[in-house]
Amino acid sequence: SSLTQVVHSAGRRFIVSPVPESRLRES
Amino acid sequence: AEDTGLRVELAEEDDCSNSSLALRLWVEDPKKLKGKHKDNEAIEFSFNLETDTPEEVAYEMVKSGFFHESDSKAVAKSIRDRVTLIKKTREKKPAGW
Repeated sequence: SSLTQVVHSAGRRFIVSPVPESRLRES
Repeated sequence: AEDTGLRVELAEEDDCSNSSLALRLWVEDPKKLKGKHKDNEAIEFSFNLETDTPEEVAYEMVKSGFFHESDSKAVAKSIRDRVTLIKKTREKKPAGW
């Protein structure tokens, strides 16, 4: 999806995506 | 997540079949982090229980700009705590689970 971004660093892949609202703690 | 403000969980069910895990990390309590970070973003990554170390993954995350150097210890601790828990859970499961 357009919201997911893939970042590679030293051969490791990081997939960045929005945290589902349900998981965010009310801060 | 209580003491570091970060939460790490399994991104996929752990079938105990190999040493590689899919983990997901995100900021649960931004006030507990010192440096700049992206708030509402989860970072999914693979972690090999035999070859990877939490410090190394934390360093890569800092290098990739997800977190500030001053938070790398908190990132490594969060990953270490979760990995330790997963290892303990695996030890409890009967062989061939």
